Amino acid sequence: PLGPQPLSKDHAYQLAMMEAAAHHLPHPSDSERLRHYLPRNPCPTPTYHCPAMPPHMDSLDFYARLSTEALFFIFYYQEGTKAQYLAAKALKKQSWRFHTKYMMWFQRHEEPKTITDEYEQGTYIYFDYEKWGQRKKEGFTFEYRYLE
Amino acid sequence: LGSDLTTLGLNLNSPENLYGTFQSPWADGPCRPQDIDFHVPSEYLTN
Amino acid sequence: FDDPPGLQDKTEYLLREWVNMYHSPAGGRDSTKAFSAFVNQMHQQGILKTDDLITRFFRICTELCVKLCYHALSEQAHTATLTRSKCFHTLDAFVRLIALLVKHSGDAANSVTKINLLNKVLGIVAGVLLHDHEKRGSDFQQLPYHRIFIMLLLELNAPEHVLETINFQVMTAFCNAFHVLRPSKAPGFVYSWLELISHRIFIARMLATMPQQKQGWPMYAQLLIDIFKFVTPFLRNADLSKHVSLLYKGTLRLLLVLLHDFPEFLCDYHYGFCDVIPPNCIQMRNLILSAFPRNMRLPDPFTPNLKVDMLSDITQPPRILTNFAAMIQPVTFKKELDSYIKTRSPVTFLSELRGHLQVSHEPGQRYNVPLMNALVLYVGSQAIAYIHSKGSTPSMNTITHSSHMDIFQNLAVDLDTEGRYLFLNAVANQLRYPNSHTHYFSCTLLYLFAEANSEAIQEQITRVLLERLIVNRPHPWGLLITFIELIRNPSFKFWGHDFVHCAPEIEKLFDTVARSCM
Repeated sequence: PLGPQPLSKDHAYQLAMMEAAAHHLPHPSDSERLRHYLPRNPCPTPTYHCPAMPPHMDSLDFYARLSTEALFFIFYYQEGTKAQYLAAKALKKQSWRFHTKYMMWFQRHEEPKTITDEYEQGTYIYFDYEKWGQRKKEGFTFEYRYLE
Repeated sequence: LGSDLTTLGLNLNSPENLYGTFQSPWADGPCRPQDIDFHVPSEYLTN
Repeated sequence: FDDPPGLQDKTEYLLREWVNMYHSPAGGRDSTKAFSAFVNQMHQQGILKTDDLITRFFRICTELCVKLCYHALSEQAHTATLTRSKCFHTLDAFVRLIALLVKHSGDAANSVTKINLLNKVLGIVAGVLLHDHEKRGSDFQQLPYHRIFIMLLLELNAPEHVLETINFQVMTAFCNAFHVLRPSKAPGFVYSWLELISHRIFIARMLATMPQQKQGWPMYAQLLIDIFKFVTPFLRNADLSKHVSLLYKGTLRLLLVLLHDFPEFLCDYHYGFCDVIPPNCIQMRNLILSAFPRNMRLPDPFTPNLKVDMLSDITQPPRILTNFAAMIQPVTFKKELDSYIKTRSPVTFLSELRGHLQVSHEPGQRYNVPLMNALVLYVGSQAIAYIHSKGSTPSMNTITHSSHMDIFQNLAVDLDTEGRYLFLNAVANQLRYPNSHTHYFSCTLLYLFAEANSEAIQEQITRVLLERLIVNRPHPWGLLITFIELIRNPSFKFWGHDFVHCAPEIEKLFDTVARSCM
């Protein structure tokens, strides 16, 4: 039985201000750090153009099934995000190890020739971001103390 | 009659909490992993 | 006003310097190298000499950032992406400077200087926003302010020890700033404002990870009340404009997240929320009233022969964190009310009751809704306590022949349609998960139906229940069991009333509900 209520002058002003603001809504990326490499497209994209998010897209086993190159792409171009964190965990599951001193990922290529509790000498492959591919590193010494 | 609240893009049957990936009151879907700032080891910030 | 001569230029020079240092690789990942160099420059320029100068410095920096954003936004040639990266290039640097000054002001143990500085800066940004909002009117843009607030929130919630120790004060400072900028004060900022209080980091901190978890709850409840109060006048008219429905839908999304993740929060503050949600906003109110503690198992309301009074939780009083008794004003009225409840005197109390509740003769605005809600809950709580003091529990027998029921029956009979609608809504707002209030008010509603001296009252009780049932889900458990009891229990003679058969679709609807009950 309350029925509609006429807007007071103050409420009419508030409505006008709100309607003006609705023309420049905050975009979700306004609440995220700048993504230098893959900035979000702030243009309103109709939902049917948005790639449907596969289920459990933010789960580790989804990432574990991605190719090594895909994981390194995510690790490199989506730094500082949960995606990078998940890619790092998935790379570890693929027996990659991050070497903090060299800031690089390595994977043991064959049994190392010498092992001490400090390091192991052997042939390793690493991911070359410049050439975007895996490359061997002969005779490399893997220092455990820098291992992340 | 209100609206069908299951069509607002929130997985209301999710066993996990929703707020961790809640993107925005205006968004039709949750955040993607690449949208969520994450405190990774500083060495990972390779650029 | 009265900025010392040259301060504007000096500040502009320093800000530009800082932005370059922030973005230079030499600045270091978290700008600590750049910061220590820059603080020396601030010292040399005398900025840190007095509190007043620091305040002016931050205000001028904020105004410079805002001006830059308006300029970037006005350049049509720019794409939205380019505009944003231009704005954020400076804004993010400015925020980093604020965060570093907050973290490093005073010595590590002294959180007071840090928090004072944060409150000062948030207050300055809020002040510049309100001034800009008033000056520019519908040309106001929220972008720079949104970015400053959210990036400062992210910076000050990074997992660092110095920040963890002051997190409660940091979040309190943000809540105060957001309350100062509540939508009724800055309607042009409302969409950003809702986005800020919905942000996953803000929700996590306010509702989930505070050391004493519930410390943040009252502050967050206040912010929700701010948005409810703002949308109320625009929701009273059922046909919402596009922009209002956008805001309403956004609020529903946030409430759904809270219902799913923090139902106990909605349970504790339901009273304060329903006090400000407009009575015709039925689905949003149902959403709040549907919350129940996660460790509670609700029996299916359609269970045949469900014995509600046998449920273990039904005797437990719900937590209600709003001091509703204090909302019964004036004090003289509260005194008379307490006296009538205790001694049924003064005898004039009942006949004067409507006069206390009625505030105008304007249709649709005749009654003081918060007072009505507080009165109903207060009298009901007193009744439950009285029944328990007699060693029994609320039931159709124990709630009758009491001063409490006198008051409710008087309200049912003496009020006009509008007043009775508000009264019945105040009762129906207590029909939630199994607890002593749900039980008592469910019995009360059914008793008022059974004892009504006119079919109009019975019809209105039915309407109040029905309008809550026919909207989309969710529906509060207490509402369902009350309605099922009404249509199933022959002693209420529900099906004999003309209004049940007033229209084919209504009759069909009752049939559908009845069939799903049997």
